[in-house]
This record gives sequence, C-alpha cells and structure tokens, in this order.
Amino acid sequence: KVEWPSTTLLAENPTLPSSLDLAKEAPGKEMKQWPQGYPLRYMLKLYQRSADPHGHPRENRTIGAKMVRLIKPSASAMRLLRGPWHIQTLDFPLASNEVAYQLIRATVVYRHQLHLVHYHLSCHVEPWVPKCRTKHFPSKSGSAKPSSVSKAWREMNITHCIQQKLWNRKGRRVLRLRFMCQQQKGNETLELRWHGMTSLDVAFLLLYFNDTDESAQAKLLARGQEELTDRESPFLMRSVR
Amino acid sequence: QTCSIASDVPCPSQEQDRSVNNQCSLHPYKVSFHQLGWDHWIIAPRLYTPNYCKGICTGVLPYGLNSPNHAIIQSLVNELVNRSVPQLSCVPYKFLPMSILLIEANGSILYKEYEGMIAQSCTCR
Repeated sequence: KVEWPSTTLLAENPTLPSSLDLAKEAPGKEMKQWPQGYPLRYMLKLYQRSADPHGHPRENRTIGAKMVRLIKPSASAMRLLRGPWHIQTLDFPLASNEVAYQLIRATVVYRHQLHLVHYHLSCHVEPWVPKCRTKHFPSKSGSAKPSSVSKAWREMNITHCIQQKLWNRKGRRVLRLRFMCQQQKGNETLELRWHGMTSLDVAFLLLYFNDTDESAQAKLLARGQEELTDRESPFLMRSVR
Repeated sequence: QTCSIASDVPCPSQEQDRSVNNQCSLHPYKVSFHQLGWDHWIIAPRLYTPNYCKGICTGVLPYGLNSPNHAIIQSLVNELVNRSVPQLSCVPYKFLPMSILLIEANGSILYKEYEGMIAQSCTCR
C-alpha cells in the first residue's frame, strides 16, 4: 500500500537516504554561510532562464549543459606592486571528476571595475598557467547571444586552459588566477585592504558539464525500453479479430 | 469481452464497476523543501510536486496503465487461482526531470537537472 510519510516527521529528522542521487550534494546540518551577492544573483538568473517556477527544465533553454557549478575562490593573497597596480591571487579548488559527467565549458566571471570611496580601479584576470588560451565575452566578432553578465562584470572563457593543463591531473587540483587592478587616476597610491575586498566577490569560476557518452546512452536505453513497452500491445489486450 | 460468451469466465460485477473511480491513477501532490528539512541547502525551487500513484490494481486493468503481460497474468492468478500470489501495486511508470539550484558542502552553488524526480504516469505492476 502506498502511504505518504508524515511531513512533520521528516522535518524533525532531515536525514537523507544514501541511495538518493540528490543526497550526494547535501551538506551537513551545520551549514556554511548562505551565498550572497552577485554569484547568487547570477545563478538565480541562470536557473530562471533554464527552468520554470516548478523546476521543470524549459524546452527552449540555451544553457547547453545539464550541470553548472559556480566555484568561489578558497584563498587569496594580496600583493602591492610598484605604482598603481594591485594583485590578488585567487585559488579555485576543483573537485574530483564525476564519472557520469564531462566538462564542456569553463569561464571565469570577474569584476572589471571596482568603485571604492574616492578611487576607481580597472581590473582583469590572468591564468597563472603560461600559454593559456583565453577568450573574452562578448567576443569582438559580435556574438548574437546576449550577455548574461552585468556591466560591472566580465566573462572570460578558459575552457582550453582547464581542459589542456589541469583537468586530467591526478590528485588535488587548484586553478590559480591573478586578479590585477590598476588605479585609474590620481598619483597617490592606494593601499588597499584586501581582507575587506574578498567579501566583494571579485571573481568566480563557472564549470559547465554534460552527460558522458556512456551515461547518455544508458539513459537513452532506459527511455527506449519504456517506449518499447508503450508500443507493445499485450496479447490479452488486443482487440478480437 | 469473453465473459458474455464463455460461461466459465466471470463478468465484472456491479461492485467492480463502482470501484472504477478507485482505479490506479496519478494524484498531484505538492511539498515544500522546508517541509522536507532541505531548505538550508536547496535554493530553488521552493516547492516540489513529486505526485504519487494510488489506487487498486484488481479486476480488468485499463489499457492505458501500461502493465506488462506478466502483471496481467499475476493479477488473474491472484483472483482465479491462488490468493497468496500477491496483488499488483500501483506505482509510478514514467518520470519527469527537475532542475534544482543548491549549495554544496564546500560552499559552491550548483545548478543540476535530476532525472526521475516527478511521477508523470502510473502502472500496475
């Protein structure tokens, strides 16, 4: 018999069955700080573009991926160079590869303009890896795809960088970027206090994933078996000839 | 069809006709992630409509229930031959995916399409 469990009981004991696919992402009861700021707004907009309010994936979604992960830097160190340049080193830890998914795109979204009291900074990011091919959005060729990034932020494609230099490495993998800012005017060199700056969320990494060929084939096979059962008319149900 | 021709095949009784409304079917059901105790890590959506299947799986099974031949035969065995052979259960047949936005244990934000989240149709099996 199907009995729907009491919802109050579940709320008191929010343990998750280990067999639930969704449960693998669940953090512990002691939850870290709820995300805020532009990273959260970016992902909420991505969600609204890709799914309706009930969570059904939109048929005309253009995200091009089954899974998108936003990673914020885990550590940063500030260095003040001579003159008007300030450098922040950002480390993005990359979790181990999931067998069922393959990386199809990687971009970094960063603030290219910082407005502080009395000072304006112009910023860009550079991968720590030499000879790393990158591409900014929107491209100079004029892509028809509207940018999903607000004016104060820019998006840079680093797919080639990650796939060629980092993705297939074993062990702990960290993507290191340099966030470089220059004062736009004024001779006085500003000594920025980067400890407060990290809360501004200056950059984040986006990884886009799709099913691997094997997992996509397995899903197609499962759906095909269902369709075969639909088409198959049980002999007991056939109309009398 | 055969009950009116063959005398040894019982025809559906009036009682069975009245139970058509209790036949295995899909029932809408909505729950919030807050009720499940998951709202501390699921950002969107707020509400989840998994639906559920409920109803009896006895008597003449409607064609649209997509029951395989074995299920139909087991139902007949239960009714005509041996009551200890279990009756069929009304369970989900097809499912729809659902997109979820959540916070991972390391603080990353994840958008993911999960398969098999919403019951779309039912079957007796």
